[in-house]
This record gives sequence, C-alpha cells and structure tokens, in this order.
Amino acid sequence: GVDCGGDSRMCCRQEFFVDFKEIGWEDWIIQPEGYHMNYCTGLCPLHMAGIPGLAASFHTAVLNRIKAASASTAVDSCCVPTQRRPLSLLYYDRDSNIVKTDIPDMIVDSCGCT
Amino acid sequence: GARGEWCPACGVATLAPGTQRDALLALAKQSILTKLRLPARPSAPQPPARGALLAALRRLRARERSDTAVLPGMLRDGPVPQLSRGMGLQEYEILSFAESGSSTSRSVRLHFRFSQELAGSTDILQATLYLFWAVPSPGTRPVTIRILQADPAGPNMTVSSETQLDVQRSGWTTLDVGPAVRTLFGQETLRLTVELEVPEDWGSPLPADHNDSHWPFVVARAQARTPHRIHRR
Repeated sequence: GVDCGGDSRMCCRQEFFVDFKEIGWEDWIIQPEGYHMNYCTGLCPLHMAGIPGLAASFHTAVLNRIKAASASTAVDSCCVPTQRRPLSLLYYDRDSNIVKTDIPDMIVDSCGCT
Repeated sequence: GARGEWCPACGVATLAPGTQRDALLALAKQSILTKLRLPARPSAPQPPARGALLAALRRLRARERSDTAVLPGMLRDGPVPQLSRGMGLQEYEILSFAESGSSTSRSVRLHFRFSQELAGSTDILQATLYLFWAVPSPGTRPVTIRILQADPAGPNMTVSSETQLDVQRSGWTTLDVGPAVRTLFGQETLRLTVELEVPEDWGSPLPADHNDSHWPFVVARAQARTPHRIHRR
C-alpha cells in the first residue's frame, strides 16, 4: 500500500489520529491514548484496478486488460482498505468494571483499488 | 464527484478540511461505541484503587503465562489459564471489583456487578473469583464460600453453591464461578453475590479498605454471541 503525501492524487492511505483526550474520552478509555483511524482516499483509474492491494490473479489481470482496452466502458474502481488490524481497548464500562477487548478490522494498514 | 473519479466511500475527502475533521471524529466515536455495543459513552466511571488494580492485573498476567487448567467447581491456589480463541468472534475480558455488602461477626457479603450491554450480546466462557486470605496467626481455619442467587419470588437470597476449604496461610485463592455468572447473564439483576463465612476469632476476611491491593475481584471472559440464522420458507 501507499501512504498519502506529496501531490499524488492516486489511491493511498491517509493517516488520521483521534486523540481520546481531545474528544474527552480519556476518563473511560484506559488504553490506548487514541485511535489510528486511517482511511483510504484517492483516485483509482481503470489501469490501477486490482493493484496494489488486492491479490492479483489471472482473472484480475484479464479483466484489467479488458477494462483498459474498452475505455468507454464505465467501470468504477474504488480505493478501499486491503489490510486491517484490530483495535485493542481497555476501558471502564458503566458499572466501572474494567473491560479488555479487541475490536476487529478497526485500523487500516494499507489501501488498494478494487 | 464525477463518475469514475471518486468512489461514494471516499466522499469524506471532498469535504472542507474543518468539516472533514468533525465528520471523521464523529465517525470514530460512533464506530467505537457501536462495536462495543454501548448506546453512549459510560459516564463518570469510578476507577478502582490503583493498588487493587495493579494487583489484579498482575494476577491476570500470571494466569496468562500458566498452562494448567481449573476444573469446574475446583478450588486452587495460583494462576488459571487463558482460553483459546475460537471462531474469530470478538472476546471480552471483564474485571469486576467487589462491593462490600452486609456483614456479621462471622460472615461478609460481596457484590460484583456486570453491565447489561455485555450480558445481552455475549456468552460467558469463564469466570474466576479471586480472594485473598489474610491469616492473622498460624493454624488451619475452616472457611465457607457461598454463591447466592436472588430469589425470584421475594427479596431473599438462596444458596446456589457452597464450597468449604481449610485456609492454612495467607495468599490468593481462585474459585470457578463460571456457572453462576452464566446463570446471572440470563437474569434481570446482573449482580453476583458471594458470602464468606469465617471463624469468629478471625475478624473480617476482607482487607480494611478498598485501597488494599488484596481487594477481591472477578475476572470473566465473554465472547460475542453468534448471530442467529433466520430461515425463510
């Protein structure tokens, strides 16, 4: 995956950190100090479909060639997360118990075109 | 944006920077609360004493390093194991500290509360009660631990299980309370009540105050409930 930066407008991962102190949540979330709410943004022209994130297969390659060959065919391709990991949280619930859990797929590690 | 240029999912990128930031923060809050099954952020939590919390976390860390198992209903000293993760469902580890209830010269009651949010959407895999015995002088002392259950017919409590043991020295004891917490999660009142009965010359089996690092606690492991399948005919 590619991280956003510079002037490129192509599909990339934009880092965005939510500081729990800034939103007033530090009193009930013990750990971590914030949430890396990265997201995917940028253009996915037809020739980029299927790369770099999604596993390229023979079928993907063939479809990309067809799409590139017929530029008049309007096929949308999206910049989406291709690799994600869980967010581990340690927090107080409303009974002041301490709860630890891993919320799956909350942090985007890389992006790619569908 | 124009067709083929921007995806609907990337709409946030087209917002003005200030609005974009507000939208992302609102999205982050909503996303975390939804995944934790919380209708709103818990208000004004009352954190346990630092000493009690550190002691509990140390016990948990020791437990995770252990490979030995606790049999249902079995009492033992020392650590208990971490469960293996199954089916990829979200798991929770809940640490609940005791609230002291009524007491007599021979007995004391402890209450452990659990939240409705988790009870409605998770299944209890394991629950362990940690108790610390502070033995004032050498010798064997008989102790009775009762798990009490609210009587649906009235205000009284009924004994759902009773365990007796001889305490010979100061230290931690663990008790499997999984069945009791599991039963509790199916009821309206999510409060586990434990009664400790000790010899009269012992005094209170509890530390003098909540700040003590030997304060009793329950560790419960829960797993998100598998969604029910709906069949259409």
